[in-house]
Amino acid sequence: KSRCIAVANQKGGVGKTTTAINLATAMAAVRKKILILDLDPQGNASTGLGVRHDQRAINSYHVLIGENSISEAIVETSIPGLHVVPSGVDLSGAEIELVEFEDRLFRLKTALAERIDDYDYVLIDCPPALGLLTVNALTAANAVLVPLQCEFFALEGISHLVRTIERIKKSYNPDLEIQGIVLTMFDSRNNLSDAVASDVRQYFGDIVYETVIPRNVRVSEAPSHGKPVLLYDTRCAGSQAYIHLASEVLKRESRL
Amino acid sequence: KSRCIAVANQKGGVGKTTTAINLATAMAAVRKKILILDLDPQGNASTGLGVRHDQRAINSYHVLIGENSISEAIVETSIPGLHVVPSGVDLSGAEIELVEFEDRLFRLKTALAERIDDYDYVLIDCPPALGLLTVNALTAANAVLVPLQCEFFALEGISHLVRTIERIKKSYNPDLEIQGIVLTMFDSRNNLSDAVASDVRQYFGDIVYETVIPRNVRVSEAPSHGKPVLLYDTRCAGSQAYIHLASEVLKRESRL
Ligand SMILES: Nc1ncnc2c1ncn2[C@@H]1O[C@H](COP(=O)(O)OP(=O)(O)OP(=O)(O)O)[C@@H](O)[C@H]1O
Ligand SMILES: Nc1ncnc2c1ncn2[C@@H]1O[C@H](COP(=O)(O)OP(=O)(O)OP(=O)(O)O)[C@@H](O)[C@H]1O
Ligand SMILES: [Mg+2]
Ligand SMILES: [Mg+2]
Repeated sequence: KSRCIAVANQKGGVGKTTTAINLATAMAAVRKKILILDLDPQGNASTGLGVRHDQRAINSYHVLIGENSISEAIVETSIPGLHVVPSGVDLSGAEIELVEFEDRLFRLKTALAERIDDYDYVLIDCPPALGLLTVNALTAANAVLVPLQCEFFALEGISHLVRTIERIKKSYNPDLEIQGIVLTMFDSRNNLSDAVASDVRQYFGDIVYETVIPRNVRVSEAPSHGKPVLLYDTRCAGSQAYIHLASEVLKRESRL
Repeated sequence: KSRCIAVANQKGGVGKTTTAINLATAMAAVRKKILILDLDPQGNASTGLGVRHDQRAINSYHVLIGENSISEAIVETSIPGLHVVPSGVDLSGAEIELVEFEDRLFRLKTALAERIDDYDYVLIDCPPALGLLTVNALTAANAVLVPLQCEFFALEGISHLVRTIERIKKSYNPDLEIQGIVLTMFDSRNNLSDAVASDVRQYFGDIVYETVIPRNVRVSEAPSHGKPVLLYDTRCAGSQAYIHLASEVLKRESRL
């Protein structure tokens, strides 16, 4: 049975896109069929997977407002088993347009239903906000994976995110669980990273994955080559960490 | 005559809040009267300036929907001459509520009019999106200051941001100009930073400030002490860069 995981955090720049594309690549490498849904108007997930701009004419905006089916938007990537629904800049106006729809909270869930059974996992890359786009991801998802940057400002918003997930679970999606919290951009030279990491582990316990993603320059170089770091430099610390994370995520999934 | 500057970029985590609070502090240090408007539901600017949660009961959300006047929301900080309109989590639902108002694009501009003449500068810290909140900032502002992180993904969205500013200028706010683009989190050990910086200077020319903000751990430590880095560690490279940036911004302002 296929599963849908939303990669979400309203704090900006914490590694949502980097986590979504590398986790997806690692899962595709172990023969899982994966669909990445780019729900961020910036289209970083589409770019990070090498989807050209001419392949984004039909995108997640058109799927949400009902102009096209999800099948028409799906693009294959150079990675076997990994498909993408790209995003487009129109998406930044989607929130205001979605308000008009009766079923505005479930547009994504309904659109996904057509193809979800073709994939083992659907990963949704969310924008840095808790507006209608992220809410659509949370009502469509079975689980949420939360990247958390080891910085003070990033720690601040986490309780608001958890409260929002609880609210969606209670009112709209009883299935919804937090799959886990992954610490990102951990810099061992910086005491702040340690302090944030130990605070998070103390507060959230086992929800936090053992795998920690280190700050690693190869990770930030990969997008300019249109590849996930897993393909750009498999042996670097960033890639190795995402491979470990994928096995941890799959282990938790198998325990369900 | 007072001026309003929106600190905006839809890419997340590029240094909008850090730039807004440190620029404001540096300007207050040379006796300018400054109001910071926190328009981000995360409230990082409020936290970074030491505004307690009990001081945020009336915030930018209540001002935007018209429940309170801006005067009722203004809080003094421990920095002489620097006041703040804090934000609250209600703000994350504001975009959907604002859609109902006829004057939804100008709610902030109208609300600010009551007190804008009491300040030399109003700096607006925008959320990481180009939705109604940022559009309200762009119709209220005279100028936009764009922090641009020296990373590939951050480069991608810049043309969309510039097109949005042009569109707002043409349709709603003929005054609006880009005051400048500031390169942030520049890491001299990393070739990517150099590559991005030279691309940006080549494309935008003199719009880019000479001052470059280096990646500097003291900057990311300061928020946990509720202080801008300018007060937390005045001598560090990050603070020195923000002092230079403030003098560059004021120089450009005096040329108007
Ligand atoms: N482990 C890492 N080491 C170094 N750089 C990283 C790492 N993870 C992500 N980055 C870089 O940090 C920046 C932010 O990451 P990313 O864009 O994935 O975050 P995001 O949460 O998706 O941002 P947004 O909120 O804008 O969607 C990017 O330039 C990315 O390349
Ligand atoms: N020059 C710097 N050196 C090191 N860390 C920095 C620097 N500037 C900002 N940071 C840190 O990087 C993170 C992102 O910065 P900040 O929160 O200011 O960005 P933002 O654009 O306001 O993010 P958002 O899009 O979520 O509003 C913060 O944890 C901040 O402390
Ligand atoms: Mg992203
Ligand atoms: Mg911010």
